[in-house]
Amino acid sequence: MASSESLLPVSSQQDPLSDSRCDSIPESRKRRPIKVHLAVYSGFLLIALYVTLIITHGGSSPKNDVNDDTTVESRARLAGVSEKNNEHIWKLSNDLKGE
Amino acid sequence: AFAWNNTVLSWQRTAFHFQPEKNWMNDPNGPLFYKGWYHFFYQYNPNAAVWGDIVWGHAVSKDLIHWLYLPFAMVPDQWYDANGVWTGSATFLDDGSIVMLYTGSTDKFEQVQNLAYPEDPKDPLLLKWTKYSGNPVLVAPPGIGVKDFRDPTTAWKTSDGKWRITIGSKINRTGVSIIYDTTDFKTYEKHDTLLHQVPNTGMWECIDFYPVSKTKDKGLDTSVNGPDVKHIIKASMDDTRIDHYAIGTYHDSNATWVPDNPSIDVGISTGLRYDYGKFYASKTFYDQHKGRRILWGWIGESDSEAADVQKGWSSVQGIPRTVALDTKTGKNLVQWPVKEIESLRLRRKKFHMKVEPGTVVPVDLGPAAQLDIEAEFKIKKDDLEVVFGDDSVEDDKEFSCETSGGATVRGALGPFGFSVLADQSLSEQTPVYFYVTKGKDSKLKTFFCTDTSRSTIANDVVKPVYGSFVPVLKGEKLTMRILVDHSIVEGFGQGGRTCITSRVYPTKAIYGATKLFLFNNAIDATITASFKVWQMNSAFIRPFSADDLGVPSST
Repeated sequence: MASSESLLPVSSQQDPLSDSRCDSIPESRKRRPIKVHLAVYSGFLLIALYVTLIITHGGSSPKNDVNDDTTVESRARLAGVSEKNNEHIWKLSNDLKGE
Repeated sequence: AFAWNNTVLSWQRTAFHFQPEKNWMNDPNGPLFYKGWYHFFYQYNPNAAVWGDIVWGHAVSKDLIHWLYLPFAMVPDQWYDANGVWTGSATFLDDGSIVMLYTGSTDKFEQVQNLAYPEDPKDPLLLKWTKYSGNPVLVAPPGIGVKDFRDPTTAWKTSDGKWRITIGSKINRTGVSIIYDTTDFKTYEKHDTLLHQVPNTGMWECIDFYPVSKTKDKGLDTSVNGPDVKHIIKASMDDTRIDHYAIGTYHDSNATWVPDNPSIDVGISTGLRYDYGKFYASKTFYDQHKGRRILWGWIGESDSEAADVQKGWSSVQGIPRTVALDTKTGKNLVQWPVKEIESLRLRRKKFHMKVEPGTVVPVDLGPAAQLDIEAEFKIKKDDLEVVFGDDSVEDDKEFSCETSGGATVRGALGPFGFSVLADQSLSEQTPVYFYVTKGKDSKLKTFFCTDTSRSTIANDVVKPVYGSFVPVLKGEKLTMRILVDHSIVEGFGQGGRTCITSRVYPTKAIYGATKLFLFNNAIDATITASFKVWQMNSAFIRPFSADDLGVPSST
């Protein structure tokens, strides 16, 4: 899970809330950087959220779900004996790779 | 998928492991010794290199190694086996005659049990088999699914003179072993109690049930029982395709079996396994000719069905192994390739090498695709002291062959062993190795592993790291034996306490480019290896011909 610090832009080395910063910038210009920063943070936040979603849901995109439902049983399984080939192992590992 | 070509695929055929000339093979069936010949029957598809249309293939040999193909013993020609003549077992009656019980998949795909017997008991080759006119002799009892009722065992005698068999099945998720008594193999009386059952193990296929001696390493006939006997239940787990066994005590009076250690009961994932690699549907028989119990195991493929169809065949059988209780530990079986395999040994080379940490040494012996390797390893005493003498070195609870990254992950005292089927650049290789860790209360804990993850650059191959803990008793050296035969590698750790069979499909380390290396990937330990390597001849497995009738017996 990426930590929020790593997403902060490098330029914000100083503490954005420190008093010194407040004095040195006129009111109108001060408002614009805050808006820009907000937009950037929310963008990063959205990306982080999306990445988290992918990781927690095993990268299953709808097509993979469809694959899961369409697993065709092999001749052996249909006939009533244990699986005799490896195809399901690749399917399994493909799913894992998808992740 | 990898672009397989015939040159690479042709190399995969084995030289001394049993396999049909072409097409699909699986379970071993009804193995026996009769009138001077070893008989091997097997599940076989005469039409394709994939499972289906199953008949009973048949082969004979004088020594369990040089096999001769015979005509099919039984084919699906009745309603009760129309969809396949499936797995079964042989029983010798008191008069020396043979009965065969096998599963038929009926015209409605239901699983029933059928009786067959040799048409001419005087024929040592048992070429023709008669199916009992009253088949099927057993159908699935109430509560058992018609597709969960297969693979009857060899029968054994009860104290009141009846014959007894068991058949695996499942009830919900519980694996079960159903018991029947009979006097004539035509009518049966089902027991209300089960021989044994283990929850959450799923369907039990290919059950095997047999006695082992607690005191001698020889085999016992299936009907033997007594105070110096333990009984083995082995079942093939339909869910995981792993053969598990457990050691316990059989009570003839109520036809039940109790495990010595319930925490490693039949089918429990941490339980005992004949083989920690590819080894399934195994079956033993008592070889009355030499007083030993022999274990057959089906070794499936780890490549794709498409590759099997392209090469025209699928699966081999393991080299038949003697199996007995480990009389030193009493807690595991030991398996060893039958002695007759040594008849294939050609040129031998002996080596004695000290190998420093982080070293790979080429073993100069010419072609390395058909080998028999016997090796002993010693770890330099001081290096052991460093690890075991220092309490600050914590024990390595986490190690396991399958999940610890294979032979490239270095530890203080391992891995070390051989890299077989390797090419000169080691871009393809199959390490078979020991990994020694510090176990609880500073005891040495040893693992025997085979790493197939770099056995081929092909991507449509299953390439696990196989293996397990191997018991090493005080004063024992670390020993391993490896049989290399093209696309199969059989490893035997510590005299056969832990065995690993692997299927590998190199694309470069083939023909003359196949090499053998000795390696020591430990960080701290210097090891000394003393080993012998034999080049192995082919077994020339071929169709039976009239002049084979004069084949001299192996004894």
